[in-house]
Amino acid sequence: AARPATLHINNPASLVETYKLRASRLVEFAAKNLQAELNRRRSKEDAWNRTSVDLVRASEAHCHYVVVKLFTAKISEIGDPATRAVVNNLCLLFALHGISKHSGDFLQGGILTDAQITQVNQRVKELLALIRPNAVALVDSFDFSDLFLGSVLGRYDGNIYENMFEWSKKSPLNKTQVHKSFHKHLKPMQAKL
Amino acid sequence: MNLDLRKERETASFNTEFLTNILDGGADRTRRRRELEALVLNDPDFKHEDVNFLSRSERYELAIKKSALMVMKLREFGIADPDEIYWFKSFVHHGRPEPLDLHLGMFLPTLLTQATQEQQDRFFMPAWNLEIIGTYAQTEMGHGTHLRGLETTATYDPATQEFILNSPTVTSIKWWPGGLGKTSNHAIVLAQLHTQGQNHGLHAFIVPIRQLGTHEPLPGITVGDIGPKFGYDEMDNGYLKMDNFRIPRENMLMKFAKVEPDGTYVKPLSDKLTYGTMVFIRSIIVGDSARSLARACTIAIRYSAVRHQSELKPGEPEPQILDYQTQQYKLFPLLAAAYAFHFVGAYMKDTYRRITADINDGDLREMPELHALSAGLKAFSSWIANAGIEECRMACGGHGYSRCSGLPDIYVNFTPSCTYEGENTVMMLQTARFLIKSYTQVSSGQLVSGMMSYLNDLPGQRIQPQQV
Repeated sequence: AARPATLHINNPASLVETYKLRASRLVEFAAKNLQAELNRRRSKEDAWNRTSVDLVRASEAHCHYVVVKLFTAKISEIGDPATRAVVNNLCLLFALHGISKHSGDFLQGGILTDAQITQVNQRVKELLALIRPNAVALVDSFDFSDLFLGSVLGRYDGNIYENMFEWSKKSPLNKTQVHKSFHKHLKPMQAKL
Repeated sequence: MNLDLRKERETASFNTEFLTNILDGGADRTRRRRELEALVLNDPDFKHEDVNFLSRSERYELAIKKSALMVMKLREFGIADPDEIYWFKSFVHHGRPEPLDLHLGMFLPTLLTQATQEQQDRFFMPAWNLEIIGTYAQTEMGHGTHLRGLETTATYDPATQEFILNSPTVTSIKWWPGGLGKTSNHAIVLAQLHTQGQNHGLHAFIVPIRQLGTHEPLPGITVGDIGPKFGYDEMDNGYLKMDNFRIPRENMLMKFAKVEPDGTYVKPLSDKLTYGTMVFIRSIIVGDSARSLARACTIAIRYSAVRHQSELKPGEPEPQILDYQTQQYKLFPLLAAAYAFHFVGAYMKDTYRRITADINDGDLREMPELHALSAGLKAFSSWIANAGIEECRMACGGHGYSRCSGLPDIYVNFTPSCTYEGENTVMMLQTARFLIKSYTQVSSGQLVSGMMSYLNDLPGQRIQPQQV
């Protein structure tokens, strides 16, 4: 594919291209290192083992590209404009955050420049603020019932503190005000001191 | 309703119902999922005390009780669609693993994909009716991911037309399979097939392990629970030792490979087909990564909207911790990942179903890529979700450490997915084999298709920094 003329950091499709370049560069890098090990007349198995760190990185880059590609493809299927806009921001955040976390891969291959990485990092912070007003609604959309979620902290009604107190009272240790261990162990010890 | 959460919901810029429908795959599926959930929520039979206050034995017994009830209710309500069974089961067990997981998730699907019609007639209905309760016994004490290293043997005896199943060493004892310890009375056992003096590698055998009715272990079978783990409290992960245990020839799953009555071995179309069940499970794990990460994000983000702490501006009231950029930076990329993996999981399930249909028509072309892709995505998604759930726990401060938060349970029940069904690093190396093979193909001038097609551009690709 032609290299992106410019990197549109607000266009998921442009980011898919960037991840594709990273994946193909890391696959090529691993393949060439494997060949170099083979040229040193190492057995196939030895060469494979001595390249396995590069091979794992190439696979991770491939999977990362596949996830960004499939996430991007999903956005175009969303009909409602408001919903599509919110999911688009999530997709951009996922892709840009990944570039930011693995910026070395993108810089090393000359895929992105230092200035572009700086832009990406800045855009990640802007997206955090954009997503902030919708964060609770985005998790509400998973539609987990309180029973399924099984969490006092994550209750739909947010009445956390009183329910945390009620939950703790049910601890088996609280079945009696004084646990039997006091009379069995502590009290006799105190009597002897 | 907590005022903070009320305000958050009032200021959202989109209708959550639309997004819920998209996640479910349509409004009708949302409606149906809620119907099934209401059946469980409103059923007093499924009510019980908080499992955090129960012992392991009590938790296992409660899980069995709910599973037995679940099976009866599935019959009563006529629920037979696999997705609906999965939903119903999740609601009954609150998304936790349960002793029938492998029966429903591996034993039945393996019968459907690897058994001959005759074997399905003999085993599928008793298994569907839970007269036969099965598990999938592949992993051994000494071997897991490296399947070719498995030591259990199945030696064919033409005189009696039987296979002799044997655990030759202590490290060959089957170890870990869910539901094996106390629940199952049958197991699909993966063993090295020996016939006419040849070892033909791993094949699958249906092995009865407990007497129907009494549930006592059969002679030659040593079976039990492996003991407490990091999580999975409700699951009786078990061990199985077979001492020259004989089964009829017809108990070898022979849809693809066969052993004739005289012991002649007939090769399968592709040795990858035995791995079919693993590809299916790995596709499911991508969806599990999404669900577990989504649950953890739900808890951490709602709590971060309720919790107020310290001061952003002197003299002002304590802000919601979700207003701190560092808290957003911890949680929002994980929220995005949960959505990403949800869509990828759905894609993998659809692709598995499509390619399985092709395989049934004898078209194996896409099997190698699916095998490689499911291995890599299983590793990629579970690594990120695993670390992400822990990040969510820490983002909730001290209360995240309490079991009342639900986060420890989500973590200890999800983290095994980084090592089961193929340890993640090994999975990534499996994917790498396919990548290198594709690269070699492109280097010799052959184009490749599918998710690898980007390699076709390699020779012409010159990478130069461009303007923003």
